[in-house]
Order: sequence, then structure tokens, then C-alpha cells
Amino acid sequence: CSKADLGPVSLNWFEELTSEAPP
Amino acid sequence: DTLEQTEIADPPALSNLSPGSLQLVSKLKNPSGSCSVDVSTMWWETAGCKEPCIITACEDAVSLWKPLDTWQWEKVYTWHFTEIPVLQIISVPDVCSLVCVALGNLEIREIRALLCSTDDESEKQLLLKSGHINAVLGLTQRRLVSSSRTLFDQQIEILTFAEDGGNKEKQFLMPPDETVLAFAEVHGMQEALLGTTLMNNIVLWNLKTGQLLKKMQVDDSYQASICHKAYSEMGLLFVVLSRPCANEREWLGSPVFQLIVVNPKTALSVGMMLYCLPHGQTGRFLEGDVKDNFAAAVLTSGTIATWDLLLGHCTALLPPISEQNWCFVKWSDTDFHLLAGQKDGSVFVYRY
Repeated sequence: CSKADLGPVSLNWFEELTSEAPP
Repeated sequence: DTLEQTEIADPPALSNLSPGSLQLVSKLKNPSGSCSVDVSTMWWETAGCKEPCIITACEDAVSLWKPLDTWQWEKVYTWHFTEIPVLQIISVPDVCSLVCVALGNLEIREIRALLCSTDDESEKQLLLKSGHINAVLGLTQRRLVSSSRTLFDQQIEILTFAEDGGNKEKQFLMPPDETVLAFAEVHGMQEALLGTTLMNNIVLWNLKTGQLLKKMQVDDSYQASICHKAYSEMGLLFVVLSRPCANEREWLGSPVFQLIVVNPKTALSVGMMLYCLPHGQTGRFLEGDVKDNFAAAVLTSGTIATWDLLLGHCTALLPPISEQNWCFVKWSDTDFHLLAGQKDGSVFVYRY
């Protein structure tokens, strides 16, 4: 497998998902 | 209870260590009329001194063993259970002098805290939770997470213990629309919690806000997988799953654990590594434990196998001893040892 199979990666995924998720 | 003390067992035969990195250092014998179900380690404080102790559990009693000199142990406390049998010990990191246990028959019906009164040193039990509990896990910072079914929905609850093990705080996480079967903390990301569900999804929460951050479908071949550990690195999640339903005749061998990589932003995942048994060995995952980069499993064949998750290969095999299959296995939380147990109450401690 390669990293490309997983789509764009974000180092701040936790903060980003927290701001996108319903409260 | 009279004090019981263990013998120092003979060193194991070299042939038992194939391919070998386990050295037997101690043996505990916990004779009981009921079936032995679990073992764990924890720190217990007496007179201001914290000691690394072993906890053994059989269906009707849980015992605390304190260390004596040279790898001997004495049983100092025993909590008895007459109504509902003990299913497992729940190890809660950062908690001292308090043991959590799950009770039930096929499913968990109660979670209890076991402690000792400071006044008269007598054993005490506190009911923490009751209901139809599907999964429970002890988390860092003295927290315990559980998922339970109510008539209409699912509750995901976090209990936080005070430093003295007393007064608890309660918090709820947003439940997903399907049953959560297992939880795993995310190493390197203290406020993230991961779970695997009945329909083979991975779910992610923010422990601080209680938000359900993502539900991610993983490939069908991971069916009925249970998460054991997760690591956050370079924006990706590395998740260790066990594979109880793996086909023993897969061309790659018998996969027992699997490492998958998930991108939490895109919910895309790929399999990265299969942890298989050495050639000629068969058996499927019965139960196991993962600590840091080491995994251990009891197999349906009655053997215990360990893997180095970074090297990717099996590092030790422990066949049944005295014609008795192994029933449970745990990595020690207090040092680097492996604890292996049999139905009759024998617990063997191995240096890894």
C-alpha cells in the first residue's frame, strides 16, 4: 500500500474533525 | 484466609521457548473451586509504600498478591462474589490501590471497584455501573469508559476516579448508531478515543468534548475485528486489530493480529501488516493483550504466541504446560513481564 491510497493527510486532523463534528 | 505463598518454579525447558524470548521467573497457584478467568498487575499502597502487585481472578473471588523477596508472592486480600461471576479484571492506568472488575455471565452486567478500608483493612466492593454492558476499558488519567444498551439507545459513559480512588465524575460521549464492541486509547493523542463496532466500523471520539468525530468503514476482510491499540503518527492512525474469525488456511498463514492504517480526515484505510503464526502452527485468536509494540494472544490450540509489532514476526511460542491449555494472557503494567494463566488457577510469570 502507499500513502497516496489514503488521500490527503492532515497533521491537525483531531482539531479539524472536532470543529467539523456536531457539538 | 490464611496466607498462601508460592514456590519458585524450575526454569522452563529450552524447548518450551521456541523461537524463544520468555524466561519463567515465578509461579502463583491460586486453588479455587471455580474457574480461573483473568490476571492483571497494578500498584498497591500500604503505609506510604507503593508495591507492584498481581491480581488474580476466578469466577467467585479476586485476590491481590504482594511481592516478597526473589519472585515470591503472598496473597493478602480476597474479595468474594456469590451472586454474579467475575468475567474480567479491568486495568485502570494511574489508579493505585483500587481494582475494577466486570461481572456477568455471557455479557457484563456489573462493573465494581474493589478496595480496602483504611480503618480496619477489610475488603470493600463498590458498584460503579450495572446494565447490559458491551465493552469496557480503563483509560489513562484514572478514567474508565463503558458502552451499554438501554431499551432505546446506547450509552457511552466515562467515569473519572478521584486521586484517592473515591468520588467519581461522570461524563457521556455521543453514541454511534451501532453497538460498540471494543475501545482503544490513541497513543500520542490523549483526548482521542477509538472504538470498533458490530458492523465493522471504526469510530472516533473527542474525550474532552464528548463529540463523535468520525465513523469509518474498514475493509470487509477485517470482519468482526476488535481494536486493541491505536497510535497517531504523521496525521495517520495505526490501529492494531485482532482477527478472531481469520481463516487458518489463508495463503499468508494464520493471521492473529493485523495493523491497519486509517486516514481520519478521509476515512480511507489500508491493511499494513498481518501478524501470523510461524509455519506449521495453527490456531485462531481467543483472547490477547497489546502493550507498546508487543502483542500476545491465547490461541484456540491452547498455545500462547507473542509478536513484536515493529519487526512484524512472532517472537515466542508457549505451548500448554502440564497438558493444560492456556486460558488468558496479559502484559504486566508494572514492568516488562508476561503473565499467563490456566483454568485451574495457575499463573506463570515470564520475563520477556
